[in-house]
Amino acid sequence: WFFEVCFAVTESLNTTNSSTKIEPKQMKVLFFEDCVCATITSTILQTLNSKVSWDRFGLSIKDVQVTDTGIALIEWEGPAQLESILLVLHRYRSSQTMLQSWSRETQLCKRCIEDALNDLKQQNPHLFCSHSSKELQRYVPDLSCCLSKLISSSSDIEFKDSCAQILGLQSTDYNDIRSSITTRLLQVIEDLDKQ
Amino acid sequence: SIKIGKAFSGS
Repeated sequence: WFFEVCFAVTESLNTTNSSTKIEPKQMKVLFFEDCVCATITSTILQTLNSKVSWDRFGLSIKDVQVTDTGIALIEWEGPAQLESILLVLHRYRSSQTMLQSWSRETQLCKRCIEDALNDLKQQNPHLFCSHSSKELQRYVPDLSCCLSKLISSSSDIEFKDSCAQILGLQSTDYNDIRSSITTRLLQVIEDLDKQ
Repeated sequence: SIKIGKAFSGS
């Protein structure tokens, strides 16, 4: 089997109401077999529904349906800035392949979809941050606050200067330290998430 | 704005 996967997503430019409630949106999935548009197979539907690790990309799948025309509609939830997702899958077979292996097909399809999501994530880490990283980000304000209080309240001038130096700061002001630590922690979480 | 992510995999 060979798979080609392409995602086309749109990002909303209006992020002012991003804090309001998240409503499920619909992802259209088009399937092509040997370059011809075809009805999506049950194996691929199953892969989309239960094999792909959507949570690693900050997405949750709520429902999967197939229309009369063979197009799959996936109800999803994710970041508010993510407006729409279109997925196109192309499957074809090498002429030498004699046996069909459904488990192999599932593995390949899953890997290809996740690779395409990863391609999106590398370019747009803010849109495809994993659920676990979002969880970690919640601790950043508290941790930054705690660390900067520890540093700025110290009476050891040498220690304070050394901390400021490590952070690349000129001052040992509480707000400067907190802001620097916050930025650094968020960057580390984003970098690890991309890996 | 539209973003594109793509991949290929084969056995």
